Amino acid sequence: LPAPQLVMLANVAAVTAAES
Amino acid sequence: QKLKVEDALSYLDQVKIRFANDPGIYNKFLDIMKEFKSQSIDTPGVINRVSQLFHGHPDLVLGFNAFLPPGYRIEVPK
Repeated sequence: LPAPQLVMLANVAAVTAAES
Repeated sequence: QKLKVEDALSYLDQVKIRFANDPGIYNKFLDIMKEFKSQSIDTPGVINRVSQLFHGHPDLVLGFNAFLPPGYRIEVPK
């Protein structure tokens, strides 16, 4: 994947969304 | 510079606090990131949606740019 930092942000956002 | 999970959490907090009175915008941002994660949209697609969502919030745009790969950035109008 060409955008590792964006993938990281997306992963954190997914966890955050699941927790709220 | 390599951004860490803490930087991502901090950025998400910044967005959430900014739109505390309009949580729909924060949720839209989370949706955009989910669509990117599931590969429904690519990096230019994310850039397009985020630049519209955070229009008028140059600090949020600059913060988001830090997560973009080399060669990609959202222009902030001066």
